[in-house]
Amino acid sequence: KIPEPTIERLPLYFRCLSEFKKNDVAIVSSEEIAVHTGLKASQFRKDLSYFGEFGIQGLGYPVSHLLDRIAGIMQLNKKHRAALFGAGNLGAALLHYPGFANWGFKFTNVFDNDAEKVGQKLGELTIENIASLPRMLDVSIGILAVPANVADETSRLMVKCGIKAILNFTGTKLSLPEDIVIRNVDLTNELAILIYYLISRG
Amino acid sequence: KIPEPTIERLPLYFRCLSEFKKNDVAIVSSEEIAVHTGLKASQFRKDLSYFGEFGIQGLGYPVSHLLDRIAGIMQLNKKHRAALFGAGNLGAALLHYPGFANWGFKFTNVFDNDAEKVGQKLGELTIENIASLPRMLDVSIGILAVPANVADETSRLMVKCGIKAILNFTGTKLSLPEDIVIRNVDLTNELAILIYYLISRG
Ligand SMILES: NC(=O)c1ccc[n+]([C@@H]2O[C@H](COP(=O)([O-])OP(=O)(O)OC[C@H]3O[C@@H](n4cnc5c(N)ncnc54)[C@H](O)[C@@H]3O)[C@@H](O)[C@H]2O)c1
Ligand SMILES: NC(=O)c1ccc[n+]([C@@H]2O[C@H](COP(=O)([O-])OP(=O)(O)OC[C@H]3O[C@@H](n4cnc5c(N)ncnc54)[C@H](O)[C@@H]3O)[C@@H](O)[C@H]2O)c1
Repeated sequence: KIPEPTIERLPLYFRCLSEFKKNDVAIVSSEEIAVHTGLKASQFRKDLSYFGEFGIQGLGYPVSHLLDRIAGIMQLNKKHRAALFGAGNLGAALLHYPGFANWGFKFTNVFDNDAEKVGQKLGELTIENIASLPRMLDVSIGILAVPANVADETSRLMVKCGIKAILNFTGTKLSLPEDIVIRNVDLTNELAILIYYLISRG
Repeated sequence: KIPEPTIERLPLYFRCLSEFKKNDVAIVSSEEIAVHTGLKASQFRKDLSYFGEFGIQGLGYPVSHLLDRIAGIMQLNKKHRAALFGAGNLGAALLHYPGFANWGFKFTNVFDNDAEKVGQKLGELTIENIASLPRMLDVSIGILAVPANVADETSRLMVKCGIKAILNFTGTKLSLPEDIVIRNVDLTNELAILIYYLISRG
């Protein structure tokens, strides 16, 4: 089993190696990776060791080959379809962001309960009424951007639609079956932690 | 020195205790905290031990007292002024979010370089031209929501304006002086990690 902190660093290595590739760099050392990511060179070598041997002794790491391997591990070459729940400020910002497509990610549905929003366009999609659910959706990922007080019920509805992984922005702990992958992004927490470090440096 | 994972859990305890207080619960056990936050009861006790003695032997933790102590530790009672850099989709969603005010956080300025946006209203603020900087801003926190390719130069400009802490959404590593607190929120990484766990459960 690969430790979670290692998984969390893989996208950073991927982005960093993509920059090297863009600049036609063929081979990099772990020290160069360290400088660009702010992580330790020994950490980079250790993280990669979970996935097999990559470096060429005395030379370094072949950029293209390593990029393909990480893309394979993270399944970045595959297409991932996702549904957005909550067409509010944050939902709209996520839907409009072109960067997600680089990771093979595509929004295919967006749901809301606001009668004034249903039927409107958001990006290339038309906002659907959440009351039309549950039905099986051809998506594996759900983005939860509804108000916190309806987070739980909406997440249970997502699971009834066949969604297996949820990116949860509501700051609420979701109680879902074990097999559902949940990733919590809490912007309020991030701010509170920033303030703590600002004051404690003070 | 308090470990970073402990600091990162404090807002979760604060939110959980606030719920208990709202429901007029006077005393809670660490087990009840564990159920509501999804964290281990032993972790809660260990985290609190860094800040002194809180529990009453055999009774539990007094909710109001503990809330005040955590608010004090996290400086949540103080007002924190912040400037937003980048009045785009994400910046607008952050600025419109009422939840930040609960943590004493207030946007006082918003800067952009788009001539069509400068002078427009965003919430209660008027978008200012970033070309008017540097000047000393009466803010301690900066939110960085500009495109990745101008992240570095914009962050250096923020530091010249007296900003001491930056919440960075650009996914770019910032190279700033040691005394500047940086917190990186990378939504693309979160998505990539979610996909990895979805596939590896596969
Ligand atoms: N905007 C931010 O910067 C920010 C920061 C921290 C946390 N959050 C969290 O992210 C979530 C979204 O925030 P936001 O700023 O976009 O809020 P918002 O109010 O702008 O959007 C919420 C959307 O959800 C819809 N909605 C309400 N009930 C629904 C239901 N039962 N089913 C489907 N849709 C429903 C609303 O009609 C609205 O369009 C919230 O949980 C919020 O606490 C947002
Ligand atoms: N929207 C998302 O869901 C999302 C997801 C992941 C990462 N991000 C990152 O967050 C940041 C903001 O994303 P967004 O979706 O709001 O982008 P956006 O393009 O909607 O907004 C960027 C804003 O920055 C302004 N800007 C450009 N150059 C500037 C400069 N030199 N000085 C000041 N302002 C400048 C633009 O005029 C625009 O208003 C980007 O770095 C993006 O990579 C956003």
